[in-house]
Amino acid sequence: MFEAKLTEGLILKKIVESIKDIVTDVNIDISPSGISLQAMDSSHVALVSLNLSMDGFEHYRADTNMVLGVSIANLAKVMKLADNNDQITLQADQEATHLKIIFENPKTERTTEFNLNLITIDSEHLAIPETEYSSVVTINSGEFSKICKELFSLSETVQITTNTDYVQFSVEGEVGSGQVRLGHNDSEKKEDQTILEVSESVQQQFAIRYLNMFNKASTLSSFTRLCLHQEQPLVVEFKIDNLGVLKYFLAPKISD
Amino acid sequence: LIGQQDIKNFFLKK
Repeated sequence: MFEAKLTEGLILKKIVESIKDIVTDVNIDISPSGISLQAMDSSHVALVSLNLSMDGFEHYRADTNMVLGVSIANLAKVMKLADNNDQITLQADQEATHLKIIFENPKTERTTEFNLNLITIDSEHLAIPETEYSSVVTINSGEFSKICKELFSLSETVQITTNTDYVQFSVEGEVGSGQVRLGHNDSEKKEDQTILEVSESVQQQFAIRYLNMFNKASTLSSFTRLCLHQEQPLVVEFKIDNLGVLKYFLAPKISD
Repeated sequence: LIGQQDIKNFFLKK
């Protein structure tokens, strides 16, 4: 038996919106301590990893580990039934064939229920090695979204360079070349801060198209954390207050 | 020319 109730259902709605363009069918892993999922996009360029702790739920019960295979496209359709102020409850029996999703609005007394059919997904579960990232950049999520969006109109690829003084996003395309450079900024206004933690400089290239997809999660968190290490995938991390973390891994491009 | 690497190259199969 699994049951989890999230008071701020909007968070779940936003999570589904933030991953639905990247992954299609996903195994959701339920454990007594929380909910997690890991999935790659169809072209194996990016990987999504979500971890939600039971502590963030108003009510949480999972007697055993369970795997719920879900079509994210269909889950997104069901989530459209939820009002932004709804509480969301997820329920599944042992050996379940469907996931029951309940939306409740205590103010308007409206309740919506949907039984989403589960599917069997044969997906690879990958082990992500512990990595000590040599460059970690914490940046306002709205600002990072805007930089990626605007640079994408100029080039498909961005080169990210870090050093102790700045992080630089540079592009080169038919239009020309240029860069956005952000220095360490620990101003009093927290939302303006850019925090650089660089032990070793990194220079890598990435497909901006994917960064734009990841940035849909910027509504979940005021800050985006970029973790970089030469020869390793970029991690774009969004912390979800009191609940968990949504991470996207993106393989770097290499010059032939 | 720039090639896109496969994310699976970086992780281990469980």
